[in-house]
Amino acid sequence: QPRTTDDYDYTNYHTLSEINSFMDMLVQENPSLVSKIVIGKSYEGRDLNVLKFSTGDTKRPGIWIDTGIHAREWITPASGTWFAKKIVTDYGRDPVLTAILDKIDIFLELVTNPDGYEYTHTSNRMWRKTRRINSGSSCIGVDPNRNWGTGYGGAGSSSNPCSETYRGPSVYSEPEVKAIVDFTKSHGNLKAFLTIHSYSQMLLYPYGDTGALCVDDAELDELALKATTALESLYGTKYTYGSTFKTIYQASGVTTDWAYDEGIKYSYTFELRDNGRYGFILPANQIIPTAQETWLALMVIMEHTKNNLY
Amino acid sequence: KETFEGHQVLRITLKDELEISLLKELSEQEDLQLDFWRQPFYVELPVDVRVPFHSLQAVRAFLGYHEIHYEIMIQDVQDLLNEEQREMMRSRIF
Repeated sequence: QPRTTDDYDYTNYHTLSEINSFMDMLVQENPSLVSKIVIGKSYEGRDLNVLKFSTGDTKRPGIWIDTGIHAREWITPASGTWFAKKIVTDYGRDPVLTAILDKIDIFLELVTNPDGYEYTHTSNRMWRKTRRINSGSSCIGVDPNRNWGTGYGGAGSSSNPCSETYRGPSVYSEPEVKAIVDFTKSHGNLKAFLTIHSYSQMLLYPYGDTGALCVDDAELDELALKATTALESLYGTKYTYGSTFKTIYQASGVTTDWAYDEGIKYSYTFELRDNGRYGFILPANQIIPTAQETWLALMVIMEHTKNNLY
Repeated sequence: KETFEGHQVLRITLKDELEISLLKELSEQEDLQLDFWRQPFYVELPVDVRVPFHSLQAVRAFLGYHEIHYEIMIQDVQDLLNEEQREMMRSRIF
C-alpha cells in the first residue's frame, strides 16, 4: 500500500478500498486544506465520502464535482483522484487555482456509487447502476442518473427494472442520490455542479429531459466552448457540447437538470474520452492525459464561476 | 465473477430514422442481452453496443439483412479486461 499520496499510482485503476485510503492520506497530509465529509450511506451501507477543499470560513460559495456515479466508468474516479492531488499540489503555486480556493470551496465526491463500483471489481466489470434489489423483479439496480427530481419519470428513462436506464421506484429513491440532494440543500450556496461521466467526449448542460432552452443557455454554451477549447488544446481531444437533449439524447431525471433547477447555474455533465475505440474500457495509460485535459476544462468553468458569482 | 470472452462491441453508423427504430426494436429483445453503450437517438451519432458471443450471429444477420453499417470497435471485450487486470496487478507489485 502507498504510504503517501506521492507514492499513490495515478497511472492505474484502483479498488474502492484503495481510493478510500487515498482520501484518508490526502486529508492527513493537508489538514488545513482538506477534510472528509460523510454525506450518507449507500444502499449496501458504505460511507458516501466527499473531500472538501477549503481555505476559509463556512458557508462560502461552493463548487461540486462528482465522479463514479456510473460504476463501470472507471476513468472518472481515476481522474477525480488525480484532480484531488492536483488541487493540494497547486494551491499556493498556481495563481488561478489559488484565487479560486481563496474565495470558493470545492467539494469532490470520488466514488458516488460505491456499491456498483465495488461490484465492477468483484463480479461484473460492465455493471452501471446501483445495487438496489428491486421488489417484484429479478433485476437489480437503478440508474442513479435518472433518479433526480427534474424530469423524473420522463421518456428519457425507463420504468423497467431490467433496463440500464431504470429510473427507480420513486424520485430520490437511491440513497446515493438523496445524500447529494440533502447535502446540496443544507449547504445552500453551491454555484457550480459538475458531474463527470464517460464516455463520448461531450460537455453537456441543461436540459436533458426537454428540448426547451434553459434560461442561461447562451452563457452556458459560450462557457462550454471555452472549456472544450481549453481541453482540446492539450492533446487534441475533440469534444462536442450543448444541451443534453440536443447533443446526445433525451435523458430524464438527470443530475444536471436537477442541479440547475436548484438554482445552480453552472451545471455540466462531462462525458470523458474514449478515443473512439475503447468505450468504458479505457486503457490505464490514458488516465493521466485524460485527467490533465479535463482539468483544463474544469479550471475554465471554476474560474468563470469565481468571477461571476450570483 | 462474470467474464466476457467473445463479446464484441459493434459501432453502428446510421443512415436514417428507420434504422434508429430498427435498432430500438433490436434493443427490446431481452434474450439477446445487448448492452447499448451509446443509445440510438440521433442519426448523426454512432451507436455502440456490446453483443454477447451467443447473440453475435443473430445480430450480424439482422444488421446485414437491413444493410445497417457497422464496424467491430472491440474484437473481444475480455481481452481488454484481462489487460486492465494485468496493469492493476503490475501496479500493485511495483
